[in-house]
Amino acid sequence: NLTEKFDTVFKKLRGRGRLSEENIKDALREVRLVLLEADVNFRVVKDFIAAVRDRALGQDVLKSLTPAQQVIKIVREELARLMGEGEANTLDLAARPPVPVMLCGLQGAGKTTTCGKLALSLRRQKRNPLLVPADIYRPAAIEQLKTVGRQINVEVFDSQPGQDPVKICEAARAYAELNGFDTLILDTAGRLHIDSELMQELVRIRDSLEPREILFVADAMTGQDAVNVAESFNQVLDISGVILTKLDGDARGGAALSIRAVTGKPIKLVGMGEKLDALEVFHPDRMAQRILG
Amino acid sequence: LSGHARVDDDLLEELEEVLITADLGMQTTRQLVAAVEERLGRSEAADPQLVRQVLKQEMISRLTEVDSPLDLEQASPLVIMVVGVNGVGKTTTIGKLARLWTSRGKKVVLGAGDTFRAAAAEQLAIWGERAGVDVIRHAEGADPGAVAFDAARAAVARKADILLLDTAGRLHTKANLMEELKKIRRILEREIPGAPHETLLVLDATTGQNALIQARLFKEAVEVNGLVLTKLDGTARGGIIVAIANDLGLPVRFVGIGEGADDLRPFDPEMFVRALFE
Ligand SMILES: Nc1nc2c(ncn2[C@@H]2O[C@H](COP(=O)(O)OP(=O)(O)OP(=O)(O)O)[C@@H](O)[C@H]2O)c(=O)[nH]1
Ligand SMILES: Nc1nc2c(ncn2[C@@H]2O[C@H](COP(=O)(O)OP(=O)(O)OP(=O)(O)O)[C@@H](O)[C@H]2O)c(=O)[nH]1
Ligand SMILES: [Mg+2]
Ligand SMILES: [Mg+2]
Repeated sequence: NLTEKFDTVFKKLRGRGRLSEENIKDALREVRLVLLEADVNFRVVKDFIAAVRDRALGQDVLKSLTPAQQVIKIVREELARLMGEGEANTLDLAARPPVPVMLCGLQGAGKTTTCGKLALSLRRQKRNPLLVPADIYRPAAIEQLKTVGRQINVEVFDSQPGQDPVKICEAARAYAELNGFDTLILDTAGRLHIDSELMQELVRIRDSLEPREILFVADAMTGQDAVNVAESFNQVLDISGVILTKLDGDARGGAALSIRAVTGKPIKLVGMGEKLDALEVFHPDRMAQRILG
Repeated sequence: LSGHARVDDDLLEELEEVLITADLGMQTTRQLVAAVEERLGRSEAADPQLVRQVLKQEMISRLTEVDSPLDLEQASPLVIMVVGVNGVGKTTTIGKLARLWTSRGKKVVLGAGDTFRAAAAEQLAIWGERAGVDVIRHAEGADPGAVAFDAARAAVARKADILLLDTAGRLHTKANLMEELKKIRRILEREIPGAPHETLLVLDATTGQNALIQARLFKEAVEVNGLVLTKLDGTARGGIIVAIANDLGLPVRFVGIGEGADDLRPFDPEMFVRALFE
């Protein structure tokens, strides 16, 4: 782990007296390797190291009796700050009901399951959500959301594979207004950020429904490509936040840093399992620790 | 003056960026660069074009080395178990393989071995319908071992050429779920000696270094002998399969390039490496 690597780097210095800039640079080289191994994007790592270097070359590190600890502390603080420490990361549901919340992202990221998790969590907060199946492409996608709704006793708007996703969402909104639902959870089909037609479909849903939250759902094990995907979704939709899924695995989750760096948007929630109660609030400092291994 | 080649630092950084952003990982990247330096003379290492060319050849040869075709005739029914973590494209890939082999005149049967996830069997049933093949399924929540058993029985009774067994997505870190996979494998073995003849691990091209760990752990648990790399129609390069070829000797059998029934291609190392550098 990083502490051990630094101890190796700094052990060579013991007895040689003062720490030099070269020593610090060696330590930062180790940090770079750790971050790349954790799947943080190549360019994001470069920028991060440059940002940390100035603090790391400061007098308090060079004169410190425990330079390894000092550098690690700086790296951890910078990382946590970048991950959004101190930022508000709750869902914004302050609007006239029914408040639309739209989930989007690549194929297989965990959107449909997360819609269910969100619905359960909102119900436990005494809200009355309506699940809306707007994925008309994937075989049995609508059935999947309906099954999820049954499991948690949340109503699912009835849609069919032949219909237009925008019309489905509009009809769901009308249904929600008529029947007293206060939140609309829109499940959209997985799609590639480079599929302009499908990205335009999301724009049309957004323009018509004006969702309070547009949540980009990303798999925690995503690699270098995370920057490309997140940047596209953000540029096209101006996402309001990110949900990171499958954090119950052992992926280091460097994609989280990449996504933050390129979008500046808050990571609000994390998926911690396949069951519908496995949704947690995002903790920037814990994520920083996990990325550093 | 020993003539030991060393790629110059600027070129090195450029190559590192290409390989690392393609998800090869630092370790495999360094190994490849070292291999290239070994193959080149001092003056040659200064030629960026030549270095790039030798690097590509090195990658292609490593992939070709582990490449082995899937022999469909090795048993009847040939039993293929499809495994992998959540959401990578297992069920969709089975749909594509059903289409591919049916179009080649093979009798294919599908086993809806995911009895856990909502509407998993329904999803596979639709793919079965599209390919015109039988799908063996139980109710949601049933024992996946029972589905494996029935699917094996049905494949034999119906004289199928190929049985494709779908399994629920699972993280390799969940010991009990990996045990379940081993149990399913034992059931197949008991019912059809030698089964599963092929265990395909499906990997998502957007996954980073964790794919190497997935491959390692699934291989340890259920003797994976081939990979399918999906979602290569996106912008991710899937370079982790070079690391996997290196460290685990596993070949990629097919690549997924879309969500339709025909969006599957046999793996071509040269095409893969060329696309990686584009
Ligand atoms: N372990 C784990 N699995 C998850 C998590 N979230 C979702 N999954 C699983 O990931 C797989 C994909 O989930 P879906 O909800 O179908 O993903 P999706 O984004 O809706 O997929 P598409 O609609 O095809 O784009 C399923 O097997 C889920 O059970 C999580 O936090 N942890
Ligand atoms: N673009 C693209 N999408 C793919 C490809 N293969 C699968 N998908 C999509 O990925 C999503 C997940 O596919 P599934 O087949 O449900 O994945 P799975 O591994 O069976 O998922 P679980 O059973 O939930 O673990 C679906 O939306 C598929 O259409 C591919 O090659 N390219
Ligand atoms: Mg879905
Ligand atoms: Mg599946």
